[in-house]
Amino acid sequence: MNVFRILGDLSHLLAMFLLLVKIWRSKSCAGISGKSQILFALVFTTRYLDLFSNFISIYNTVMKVVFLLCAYVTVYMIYWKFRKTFDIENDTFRLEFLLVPVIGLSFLVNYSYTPTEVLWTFSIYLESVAILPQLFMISKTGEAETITTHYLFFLGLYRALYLANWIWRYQTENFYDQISVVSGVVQTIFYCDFFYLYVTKVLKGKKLSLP
Amino acid sequence: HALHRSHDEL
Repeated sequence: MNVFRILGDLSHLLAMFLLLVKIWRSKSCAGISGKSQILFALVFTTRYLDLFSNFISIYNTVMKVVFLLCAYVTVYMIYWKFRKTFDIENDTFRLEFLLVPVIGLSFLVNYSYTPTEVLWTFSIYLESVAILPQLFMISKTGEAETITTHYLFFLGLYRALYLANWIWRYQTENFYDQISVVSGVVQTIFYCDFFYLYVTKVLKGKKLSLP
Repeated sequence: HALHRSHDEL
């Protein structure tokens, strides 16, 4: 465990927490893509199937449980508790465009052809594209609430910190996980345009709105 | 060179 990894996990946790705070405080999930949140719940579910079969550490178990809980509570907030505020007309990204290639690729490129490994691979590939319905929604409406942009910033920062963690692990342990690294790079690239807008607009006190 | 997946990462 290195500093990049810890900061990455904390950034991920903060992102999910910020999203829940936004929904809970405003009693509204306006501007949030329910589709992205369903994909994240699916990512954690398929990745953490080893929760009961493969004990790694207290930290690992606790974080997995918290991530799963946050993901499911968020989906519950969007589709049940505050569904009247859910901006369904703008959440129109076609999920089959992500799911079909991701399912196909997880069968083609994986470490071992077993159900848990294929599902783990599926979760890694899916995570790299899961934010696209959310980014699509923002580009469609042309704006995002400031707290939503903080959520996106920490979610992107988490994967960028994991990239630093993988470089560190390669240097110190000679360890690398090709599937995670390639997907992590792709995932981080999707946030670059947003990072630019975040730094040039949100951090200068302006609302994120697209021309 | 190691080429395996990281079971300890989240």
